[in-house]
Amino acid sequence: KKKQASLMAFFGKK
Amino acid sequence: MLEGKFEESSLMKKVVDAIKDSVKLCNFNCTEHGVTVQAVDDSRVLLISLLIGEASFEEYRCDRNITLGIDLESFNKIIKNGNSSDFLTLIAEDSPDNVLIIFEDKKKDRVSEYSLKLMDLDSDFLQIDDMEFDATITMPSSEFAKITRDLKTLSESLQIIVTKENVKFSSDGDFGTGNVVLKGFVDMDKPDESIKIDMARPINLTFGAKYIADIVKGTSLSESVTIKLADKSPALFEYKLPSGFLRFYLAPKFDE
Repeated sequence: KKKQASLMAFFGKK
Repeated sequence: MLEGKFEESSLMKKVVDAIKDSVKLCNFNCTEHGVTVQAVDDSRVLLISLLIGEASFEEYRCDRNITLGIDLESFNKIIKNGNSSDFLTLIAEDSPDNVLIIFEDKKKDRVSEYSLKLMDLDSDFLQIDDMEFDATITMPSSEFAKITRDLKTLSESLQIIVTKENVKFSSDGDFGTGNVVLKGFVDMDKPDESIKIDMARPINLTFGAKYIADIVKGTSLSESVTIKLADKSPALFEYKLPSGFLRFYLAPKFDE
């Protein structure tokens, strides 16, 4: 079973 | 003041169609260079980055940066009222409460004018640094849309595997499995029909099929789509506009 990653784990808030 | 006139309303119609199912509310940021949108879907899995360059407009003027907070569902209701071949003009004051949307028929003397109320939207702007990708695929956008629709019927996940020779789209569901393998080739007569695979490192990534099904709503914007992939990183799907682009960044799925 695979889990969906969030974009927030990769991109920082500006 | 913003005043942007499109030769045809069809471009804006296609853009709104391509993003309205992924995000509901977004800021259209207007500068002297054109219009940009960055928005993330509610689940924070899919990011949209749009640039409608100044050259996409027949006439364009924006003296000061203007932000238009738009409810895309409402905007879509208005934008659908224009014929695709109509001139479309967007007009807004410097600190606008609404944006004027004007359609002009080219043959008749018919002018339709609508006003859309704007919203004050908070938006987290994400910093996307220049990403390094291990594989890049360019292929006909309609073919990518068909593969996505076909494989989505089997599973909620879509796997993309890139090797030196080919790219494989694959789905593994409860009642069966399916895959489509494409090899790179050059169509000299119709370059847009070509499939180009550049691979520095093999790739094996899994994505939520429903998100890719939303991404392919950009198909009408461009004959081809470019997919950029890197191990354990968000993928980039890009539809080029006459001047600008619609990009989707999609976070992958991982083994638990």
